[in-house]
Amino acid sequence: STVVLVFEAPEGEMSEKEGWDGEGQWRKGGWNWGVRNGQRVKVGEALGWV
Amino acid sequence: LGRALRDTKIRWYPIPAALGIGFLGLAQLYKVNEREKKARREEEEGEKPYRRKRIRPTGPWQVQVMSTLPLKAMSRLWGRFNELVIPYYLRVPGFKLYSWVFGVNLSEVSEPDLHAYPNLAAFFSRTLRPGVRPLDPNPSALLSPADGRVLSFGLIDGGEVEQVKGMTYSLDALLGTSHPSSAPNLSSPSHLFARETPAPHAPHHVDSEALVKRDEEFAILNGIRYTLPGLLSGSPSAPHFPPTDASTPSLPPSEEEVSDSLALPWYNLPRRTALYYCVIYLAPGDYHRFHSPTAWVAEKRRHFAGELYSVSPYLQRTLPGLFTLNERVALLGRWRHGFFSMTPVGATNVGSIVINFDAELRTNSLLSDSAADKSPSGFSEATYGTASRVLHGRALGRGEEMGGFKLG
Repeated sequence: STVVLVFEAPEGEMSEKEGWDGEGQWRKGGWNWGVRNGQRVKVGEALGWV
Repeated sequence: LGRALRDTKIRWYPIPAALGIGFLGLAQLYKVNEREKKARREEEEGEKPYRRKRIRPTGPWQVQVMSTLPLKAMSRLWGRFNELVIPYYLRVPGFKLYSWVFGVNLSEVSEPDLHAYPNLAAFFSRTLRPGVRPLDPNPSALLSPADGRVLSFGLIDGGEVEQVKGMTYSLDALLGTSHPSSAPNLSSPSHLFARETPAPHAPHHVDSEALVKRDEEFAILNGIRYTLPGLLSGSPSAPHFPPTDASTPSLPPSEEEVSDSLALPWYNLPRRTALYYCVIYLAPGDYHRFHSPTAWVAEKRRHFAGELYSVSPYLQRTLPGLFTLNERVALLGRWRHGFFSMTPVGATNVGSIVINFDAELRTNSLLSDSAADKSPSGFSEATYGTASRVLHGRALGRGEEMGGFKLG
């Protein structure tokens, strides 16, 4: 079984100060992913944040 | 005849239990298959101008073979089989073996006495001890709705969701459209999410008094009193609405006032937004209930009665558009940043999807399949507008259990 999330979130602005998170550049005030492909997650862990 | 009946000696022979179970299983499979064939034949004979054709997937020979199997019938049979009561003394070794094979952490299970689970179906939809899944403290974080593996995630570009590298499917195919005949605008979620619900083809409408009563006090979730702006931000500590003033008597807000106070209406965001997606795969040993990833309002539910292919990573690589073929329940709504949807997708062994606040939903059943198949849009839709007249939907708290998957 699978759960698919589709959501709208702010794009934000590119922030060079924040650096790289491995998947892409961090976005100031926008959506940032906190996971990697293939990573195991559990209920309540953050997938990303604004 | 009388003499033969009187004098014939009756001799009983033991039949091995496995043979008996196998025979019953085959008989049941045959019966279900015949019933489905009959239903399909009847549907084809009827003059339905909007009748949907069964989709035959393309792919390697494994996919072609799989597409000929009665997957839904097999899934239902599997569900029935797993509801058989396991003998008391076999439960602990059986569940321990299952846990060892699929990596279940038994120390997290809410019921430590494995004898309490009468069958594998009950063990599969087990609950966890309170506190073993702490929520991320960051209030602006989007939480994982389930235990599992992140298969893919990213930005939705031009309405296309990437299943795996190089394979994409349309967002419309996954979640459906509000206006099936019109050309959708793939750069925006607005075509998926019309506020003027229900859609004209909706076969039924969730209109439960219980839902209304439960959420009339819209600000109470899990015993915590939320103010409305706080509800959508996930924080119970947001200021009260309307602002209370000691010199003036505080009156309850009117519905219009409360609606106006929704801080971030999805259609008029002050900032530029984008659509993102994330796919989480649940392996057989994982905890199979799903929770709300954020504070949001579910406004409608769409049930797509598709097939029940396996959703294993292998098949996801080989079968394009797998999620748009399988049976799924798309919950559409809004959160503080705009559109929000959560779609549990079924699989062969885990065909049934349960939504806790939707008693009318029936998945992996002949009746629901028929209702969805007869719909011109390919799904049956229900709205949760009556759950809360203020929020126009079912309010869900951060980390709240929403439902789960069941075997078969």
